Amino acid sequence: MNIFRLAGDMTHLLSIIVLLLKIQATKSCAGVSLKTQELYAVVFVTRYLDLFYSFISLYNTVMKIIFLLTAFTIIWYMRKHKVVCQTYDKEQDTFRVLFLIVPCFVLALLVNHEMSVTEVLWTFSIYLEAVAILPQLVLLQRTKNVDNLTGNYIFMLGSYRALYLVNWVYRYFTELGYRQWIVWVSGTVQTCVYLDFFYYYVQAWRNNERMKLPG
Amino acid sequence: AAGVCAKDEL
Repeated sequence: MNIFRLAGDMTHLLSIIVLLLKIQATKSCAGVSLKTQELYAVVFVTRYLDLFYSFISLYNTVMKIIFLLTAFTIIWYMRKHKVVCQTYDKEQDTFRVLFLIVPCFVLALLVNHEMSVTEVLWTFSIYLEAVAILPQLVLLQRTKNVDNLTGNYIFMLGSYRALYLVNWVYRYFTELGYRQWIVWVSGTVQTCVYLDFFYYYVQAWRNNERMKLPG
Repeated sequence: AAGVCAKDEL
């Protein structure tokens, strides 16, 4: 494992910890999209089915379990916690997730490495992860004012993807025969989804002010 | 199977 991959994973982990801490400390999930969190849960469940039949490393197994558990913990807080669930912007978080799930599934059926249940679900998880942040970005656009923690959460998620891109370039030049087109193309799309957000995040940071999105 | 990449990334 190279440094870019490790930094990417750690940034991903940190983004989830930031979100959980925000929810726990402020007892509020205002500005957080439940739809995006549920999509991530679907992504992790469909991708990490291999926990049952393949072992890569202790690091891999532990990280997969952490991602699964934290995804469901966040959803539990937003749906079931008696204080936190009241702060959820249900009326604003109206993105139609089937518009993401169905096309991703159809694409996974059409473009995959192998026509098997686990392989199609794995491919589906790759496609779905690329667009899973969209409900969150739409919610952000609607509520306009972005609180610091939500902003940092999304910034770290975007950074994790950017670090994975660097990791792929590094692996391409250091590992003979290493290529994975499905992952590369979806990962590039996924990183591009964050570009607009990055622009406003950096601009707010440079001007030392709260982040605001244009209408 | 051939063509299926090693899934060592998260």
